Amino acid sequence: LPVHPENYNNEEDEKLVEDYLNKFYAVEPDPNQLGWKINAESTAEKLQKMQKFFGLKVTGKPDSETLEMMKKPRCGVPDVGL
Amino acid sequence: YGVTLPGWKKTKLTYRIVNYTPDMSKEDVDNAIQKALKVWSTVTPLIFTRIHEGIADIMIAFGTKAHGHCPRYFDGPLGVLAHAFPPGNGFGGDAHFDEDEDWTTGSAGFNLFLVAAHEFGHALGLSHSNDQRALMFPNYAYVSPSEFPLSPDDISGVQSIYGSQPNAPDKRPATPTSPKTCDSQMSFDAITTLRREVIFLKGRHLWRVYPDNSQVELELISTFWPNLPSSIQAAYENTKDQILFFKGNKFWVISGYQVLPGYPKNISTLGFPKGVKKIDAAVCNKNTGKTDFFVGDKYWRYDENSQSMETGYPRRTVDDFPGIRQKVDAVFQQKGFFYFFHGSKQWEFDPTTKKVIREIKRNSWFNC
Repeated sequence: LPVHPENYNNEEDEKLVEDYLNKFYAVEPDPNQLGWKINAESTAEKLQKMQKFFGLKVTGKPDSETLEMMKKPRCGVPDVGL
Repeated sequence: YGVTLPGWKKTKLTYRIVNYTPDMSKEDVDNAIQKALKVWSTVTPLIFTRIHEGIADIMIAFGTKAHGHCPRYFDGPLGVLAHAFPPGNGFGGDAHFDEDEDWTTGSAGFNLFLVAAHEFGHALGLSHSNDQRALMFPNYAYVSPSEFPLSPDDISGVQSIYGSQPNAPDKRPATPTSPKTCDSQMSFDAITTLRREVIFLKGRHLWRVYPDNSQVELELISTFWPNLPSSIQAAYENTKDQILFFKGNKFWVISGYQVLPGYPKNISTLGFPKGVKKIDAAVCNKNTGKTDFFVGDKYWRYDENSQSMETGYPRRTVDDFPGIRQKVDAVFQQKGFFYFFHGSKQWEFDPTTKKVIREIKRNSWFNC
């Protein structure tokens, strides 16, 4: 399910979360798998995966702790799906 | 740790520094890159050789936003600092650094040696680790370059692909450097009592000192508290048989071997103003139930009973602790006296008479 808009304090945070999850938690589907279905995970599922990776409370919501972690300088390599 | 197999099928790898950042001298960049590769060759059979033209296995370049034909883009200052590709042809093994960042040899900006060591982990086939003490943890964390940056998790990961150095005594991850207990240059990050013991913390290690029977044990912090980061900055034992550890604007409360749930918390929850970004040292006076937090040349006093910061603080440290003039690196209480540490010095202070009793060697507790 999409993350409810009221979970965001502002548009900036909403964009931050989307960019972050697309950059580091979008499982890059393997186009070589014939007939593979688009299994794009939902934002909430990617958020839960990110929260689990960083040892945060797994809520599936962009809480302040999660946003704070997303704002930290980091490596550009995805955390999943290599 | 995570790996992207199969890794390189050879142990002799070449690297080439394609261009430089204007933030650092070429020599400093060369040194940072060489040192970062040495981190990995120390714990594997890998050998890195520099070439100055042509295609190397590991091509190292600085760029901004969309750079060359790289499929990944940078995002301006902060955010993404660098990226690298797992072993292979073409981009495989290459490492790119965002020129919109401030690259340095120290703790300001982003330390090129530390970021490069992380990226070269990717170039060898490691992916990110969710162990917060690992170099391969995704977020940037500054540790003193004198500290060997690989954690046991990093070493296990890279050795799962390449094995350890051929002449290493055993296949377990080589524990690269343990601090020398009797090193006369030793300084401490933080010190706390723990019931009848005194715990000295430095980098990734701690010493457990039993003053009564002059026994000293050196351990990894992660042996006791796997969730604690290294390089703790302050620590103290409160009146409830708990220890509090501080790093940056966060603190953890430990009861026994357990980090209490809900931690780390922000130090502002203790009553510090937003401007306080870190604590240098802390000690709870068991006779009064008051904890003194030292920040720069000042200190705050916290009442453990009412769980609140006392009014009228901060005060200048030297006004209430005559003779303790410099920033406090670490402090603890033993048999009623406070022991203050700064750099190479240690002072024994009587909080009742408010007098320095004597100055002693900093490693006097280790029976060297």
